[in-house]
Amino acid sequence: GRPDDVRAILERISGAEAMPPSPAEQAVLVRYVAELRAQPRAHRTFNDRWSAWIAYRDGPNGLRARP
Amino acid sequence: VAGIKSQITRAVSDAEKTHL
Repeated sequence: GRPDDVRAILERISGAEAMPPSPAEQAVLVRYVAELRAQPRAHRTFNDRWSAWIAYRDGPNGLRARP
Repeated sequence: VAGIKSQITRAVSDAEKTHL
């Protein structure tokens, strides 16, 4: 559900040689984060947390993948 | 600059994780 403009800015600034966000781009990001923070905290069940932990453990850089 | 950019990215993804 990330808005297109936010996604575009994050893609543009990713990468070692990319320029940091302009003031206008920063304003878009700040507004997006402020909108998110105005919402109530997401309710996460135990299952959600457990699945996230398993994905972290078994992911490409997870604990299991380490030699 | 790289630190600032990663801080921005982390702030956005943290807010999404907590509130979406």
